Amino acid sequence: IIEVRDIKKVYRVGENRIRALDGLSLEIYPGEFACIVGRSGSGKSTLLNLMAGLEGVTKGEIIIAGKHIEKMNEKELILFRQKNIGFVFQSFNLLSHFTALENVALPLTFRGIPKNVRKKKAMEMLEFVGLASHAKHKPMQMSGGQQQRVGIARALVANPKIVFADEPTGNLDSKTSMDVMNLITDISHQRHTTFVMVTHDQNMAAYADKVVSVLDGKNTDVQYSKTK
Amino acid sequence: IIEVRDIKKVYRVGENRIRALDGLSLEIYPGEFACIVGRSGSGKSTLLNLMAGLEGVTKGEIIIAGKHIEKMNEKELILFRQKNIGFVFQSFNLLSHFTALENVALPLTFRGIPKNVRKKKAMEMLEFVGLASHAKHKPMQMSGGQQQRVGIARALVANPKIVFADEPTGNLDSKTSMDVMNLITDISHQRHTTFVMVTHDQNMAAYADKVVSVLDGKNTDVQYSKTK
Ligand SMILES: Nc1ncnc2c1ncn2[C@@H]1O[C@H](COP(=O)(O)OP(=O)(O)OP(=O)(O)O)[C@@H](O)[C@H]1O
Ligand SMILES: Nc1ncnc2c1ncn2[C@@H]1O[C@H](COP(=O)(O)OP(=O)(O)OP(=O)(O)O)[C@@H](O)[C@H]1O
Ligand SMILES: [Mg+2]
Ligand SMILES: [Mg+2]
Repeated sequence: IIEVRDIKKVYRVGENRIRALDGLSLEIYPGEFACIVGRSGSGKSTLLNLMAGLEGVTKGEIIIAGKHIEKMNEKELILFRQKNIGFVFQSFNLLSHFTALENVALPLTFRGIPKNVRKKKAMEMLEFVGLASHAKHKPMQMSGGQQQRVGIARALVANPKIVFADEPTGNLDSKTSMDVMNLITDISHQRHTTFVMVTHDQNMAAYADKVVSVLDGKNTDVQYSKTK
Repeated sequence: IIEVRDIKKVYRVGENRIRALDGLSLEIYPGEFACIVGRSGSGKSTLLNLMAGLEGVTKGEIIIAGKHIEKMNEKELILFRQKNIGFVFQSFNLLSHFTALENVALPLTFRGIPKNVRKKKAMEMLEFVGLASHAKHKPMQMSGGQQQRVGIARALVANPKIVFADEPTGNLDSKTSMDVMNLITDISHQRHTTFVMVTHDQNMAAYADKVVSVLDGKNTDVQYSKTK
C-alpha cells in the first residue's frame, strides 16, 4: 500500500515560489492500477517523483509498505528503488551511449543477475514491446515512440512491485498504446504489481481501476472503474 | 507549395540498413494544414526533418517554393530555415541554459530584430500559450507540457511561412491541445501559413485540411477534410 499524506512541494525560481503540490493525499492498494489525470502543470510528474523518492518533499509523508520514503537518505532511497520500483519517465531518460538492449538490461545489473541472463531477459522484453530489431540501436537511432517503448521495457524487466509510469503512451500510436495498456493490466492483475500511471488520454485512463484527478497540486476527485 | 518526390532515407546501424523512407511522394499547397499520421517508427519525424533540411535525403527531391532543398549546402539551409520555417520538435529541443522567454525570442534574434521588440513579441507568444508566469523558468523548471508549449511559441513567434510540428500535443491535456489546434487553424487560414503536423491523435488530425497516412516509409492514403 502507498499512502500519500498532505504532501506539499514548493520549488523556487529566483524570487518566486512555485507550489507544485499543495496538500495532496491519496491511497493506492497493492495490485491496484491507479491513474492520475490533470492539466498540464498540475503536479502529476512531481507527485510521481516524490513517491519514487527521486525528489524530496517540502512537507508531508509518503509511506510505502510501512516505510517512510520522505525520511530515507539517498543510499536507502537508491536501494529501495532498485528492489521495488520501475519508472517510465515522461522524457524517457535513456542512457544515450547504451544500446536499447543495454538500457533495458540495466535494472537487472543492479540486482546482481548474471550477464547472460540479463541479456536474455532484456531481449525478451524488447520482443514484447516489438523492438527486437532495434536491440543494437542507440536512443538517437530510434523514433520517439520507440524510445518510449524501450523505457517501458526497462521499467518492467526486473518485475518490480510498483511501477510509476509518467505519460507512457504520449508518443505511441493507438494500436501500440492499447497493447501497452493490456500488458499493464495483465501484469497488474496476474502478478499483483501496483501501477501508478499519469496520462492525458481518457482512453488510456479508462483501463485503470482507480482514477485520481489532480488540480493545482491537490487531488480533487477519485473515481473507480465501473467495469471491475 | 511543397513537393516531395520519391524520397528515400536509409540509415546505417552497424551492418544494418534501416529504410526510414522508401519512396514517398506528396504535395502540400500554400496555406494548407496537412497532417501526417502513421505507426510508431513509420518515418514521420524523418520526413519532417528532410523537408526542413535538418537531414539529407538518400535519394529523391524536396522542392519548396521552387527551390531544391536536397541540393542546398549547410549555409543556404540555415538561411532558408531562418527566413521561412518554424519547427516544433517531438523532443522539444529547448536550450537548457535559456529561460522560456529567451528560448521563444531566439528565432527573432536571427532576423536582426531589436532586443526590446524581441522580448515583447516573445512575451506575447508566451501569454498566448498560457505561460507568461513561467517566462523566467528554464526548461528543467517546467513540466513536460509546459516545455512543449514553449516549443510551440518559439516556432510561431517569427510568423514563418511554413511550420513543421512533430507531435505538438503529445504531452498536452485535452483542453490545451484544442487551444493549440484552434490557434494553428486560425493562423493557417488567416495568415496563409502552411502547417505540416505529425500526430498520433485522431482528434487532432481531424482539424487538418488534408491527412496523409504513412506506412513503412511510403505514403499510402491521402484524405481531405469533409468539413471544409
Ligand atoms: N538517426 C537514426 N539512425 C538510425 N535509424 C533511425 C534514425 N532515426 C530514425 N531511425 C529509424 O527510422 C525509422 C523511422 O523513424 P522516425 O523517427 O521517422 O519514425 P516516426 O514515424 O517519427 O515514429 P514515432 O511515431 O515513434 O515518433 C525507425 O525505425 C527508426 O528506428
Ligand atoms: N524543478 C522545478 N523547478 C521549478 N518549478 C518546477 C520544477 N518542476 C516542476 N515545476 C513546476 O511545478 C508545476 C508542476 O509541474 P509538474 O511537472 O509536476 O506538472 P505535470 O502535471 O507533470 O504537467 P505536464 O502534464 O505538463 O507534464 C509546474 O508549474 C512546473 O512549472
Ligand atoms: Mg508531467
Ligand atoms: Mg517521430
